[in-house]
Amino acid sequence: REQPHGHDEL
Amino acid sequence: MNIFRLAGDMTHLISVLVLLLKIYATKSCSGISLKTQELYAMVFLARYLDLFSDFISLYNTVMKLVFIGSSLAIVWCMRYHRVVRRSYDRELDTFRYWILVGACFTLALVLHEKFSFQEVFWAFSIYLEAVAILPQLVLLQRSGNVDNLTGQYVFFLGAYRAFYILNWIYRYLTEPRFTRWISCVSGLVQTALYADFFYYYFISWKNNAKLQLPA
Repeated sequence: REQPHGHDEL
Repeated sequence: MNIFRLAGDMTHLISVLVLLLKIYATKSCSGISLKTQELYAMVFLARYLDLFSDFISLYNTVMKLVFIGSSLAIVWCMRYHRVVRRSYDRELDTFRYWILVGACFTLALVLHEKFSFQEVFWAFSIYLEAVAILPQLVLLQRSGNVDNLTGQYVFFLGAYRAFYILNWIYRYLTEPRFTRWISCVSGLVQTALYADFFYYYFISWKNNAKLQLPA
């Protein structure tokens, strides 16, 4: 799932 | 989530646990760079500003809390714990890291995905993490022999970003619009900085000898 500013990684 | 990223996060978690074990079990932080620990605390605080604003998953939130909490706890321990602080190699850990912090922040102001407070700090955290290990590597070279737990800590810390590179390749191949140049280039630089450490770590493992980094 893409996040609003795209950072779904740690 | 893919297996490479999960392996990367678990390897990162293991590196934190190994460091906590070393400090807790030996009540000593000899061979550990406080400067690197402080840089990592800055990395996590700058990167996880969205901790309370964007809920991605329970796993994501828990891991962010673990990384922020452990890095701050280790910095506190090395600075203020009356037993542990005595074993800190103050005279060897002299890397002037504010130059790194300033350079990374300046770069983040120029190169970012979007010019917003959160995005600039996110890019700053990515650049800073790439060079955060430098004080630790310098300290290892100066302090000569490296105890096993410290060597394992640095090894796992370097290996986790290598797994992330595999994760980025996998996502690039499987997700249509996946591009993360800032993370990828920084991740490559970060992993490359460990190259000589990995080499000497492998040699010591092969010869079953003490890890020795050339001065």
